[in-house]
Amino acid sequence: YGHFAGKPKWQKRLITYRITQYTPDLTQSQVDATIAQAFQLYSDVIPLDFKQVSSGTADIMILFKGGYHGDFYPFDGAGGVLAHANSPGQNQGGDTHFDDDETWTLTQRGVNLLLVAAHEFGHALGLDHSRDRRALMFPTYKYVNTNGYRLPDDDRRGVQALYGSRTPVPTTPKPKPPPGPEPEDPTEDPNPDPLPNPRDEQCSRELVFDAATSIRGDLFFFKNGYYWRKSTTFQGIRLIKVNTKWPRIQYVDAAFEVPNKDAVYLFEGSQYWGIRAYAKTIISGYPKSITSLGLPSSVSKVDAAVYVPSTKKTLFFVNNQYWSYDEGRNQMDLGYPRSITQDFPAIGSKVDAAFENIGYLYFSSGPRQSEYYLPYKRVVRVLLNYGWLNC
Amino acid sequence: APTIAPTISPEEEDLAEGYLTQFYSDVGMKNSSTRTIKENTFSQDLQAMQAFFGLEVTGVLNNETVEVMKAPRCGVSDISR
Repeated sequence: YGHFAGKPKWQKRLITYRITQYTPDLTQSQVDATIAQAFQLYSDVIPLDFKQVSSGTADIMILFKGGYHGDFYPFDGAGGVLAHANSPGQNQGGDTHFDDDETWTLTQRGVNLLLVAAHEFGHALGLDHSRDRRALMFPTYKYVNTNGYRLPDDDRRGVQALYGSRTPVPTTPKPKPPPGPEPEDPTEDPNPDPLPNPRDEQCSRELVFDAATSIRGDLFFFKNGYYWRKSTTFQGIRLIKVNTKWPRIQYVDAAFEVPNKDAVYLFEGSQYWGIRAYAKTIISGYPKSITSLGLPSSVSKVDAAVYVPSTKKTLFFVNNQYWSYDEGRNQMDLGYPRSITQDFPAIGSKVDAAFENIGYLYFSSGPRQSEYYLPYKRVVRVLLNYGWLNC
Repeated sequence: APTIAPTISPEEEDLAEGYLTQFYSDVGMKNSSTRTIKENTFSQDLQAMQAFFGLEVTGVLNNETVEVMKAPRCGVSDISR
């Protein structure tokens, strides 16, 4: 990796950016989400945060335009130079320009915006070009699969050399599991990983989920800080550690998707995170306290949550009670909490995980799962959790 | 003996000059229309570019080097300023 002469860098933690001209190749929200995702590749590894502003002068001004575009470095039409950016500093420092004579996409067609934006933001943060062909900061463009894309090592080391590395945000520690038998060897760590990898439980009839949700058609089943992803496109089930996808989230107690908001919410102890369903990036301003939803401060964690598209309500399950939240009015409905058994007979008195899938609600209680058809207000089938994991 | 057709066309030589001016000249990102570069600078800059991309450093323009110059890329210079 390389730095610019004099190693210019930002001297503050919160960097603002503003997109003043968009490309017609993508919707504005796609551009916003992709630019945010590109910045998040850096905020995941260095202690800087990035905030989009929509007026005034931001630290990093961003535009899409072909040919002459206001500086002394006109673009050259399709191909050739795709974009450029200035090193950190006042005024034009950090400003980033994309050649709108290119065809900007979110795929391998044309020019992938995430990859180029992430490269240019490397410059805007103080990285020069790298000679490592595998590095994002290598000068020439080469498409790579951007699913789950993270900064390559060379770039991560280069940007951490300037800003240090982001230490994981201390989250409220998960209540310690009841102490197990004393380890035979006192020097041996009784539990190297605070929560054991659930790989061996995938096909166990006793499998209990921590949380479950849909995300854009795929199903995510959370357990011990990992999740199984049941995809509509990929074959097989993948087991992924939560904090490799969202480094600031260690485990998930509850999760739900609100498709018409393109958002997924992941609950961790007494806080929750908003995530863009499309880009899978954390929405700025999160995490928030669960009390901001209207839950009482006596609630220290949410057991399960599910959004019901037909009523536009989100149900929050805590111990043997539940709340109803109106996603249209963004507030809790009156008259809650209510008893789970009173309104959802036969699903059990406590819900560990809940999700919606093609019109049915699935409530997990222990290893059992009730398939519930809301219009009839009754359980249609009883399944076992592991049945979703292609066993 | 038939004269061997030059492997590098005049257009590609122009492309190379513009490329080196923009990404390997000694100051910042240069606007190629405002600068012509002398032969020795051309060879030196070409060697710097070939070294950066891990090509054989000959200081002479060849097809492999031209291919790299044609690849879509970032507009920021490759030499630290």
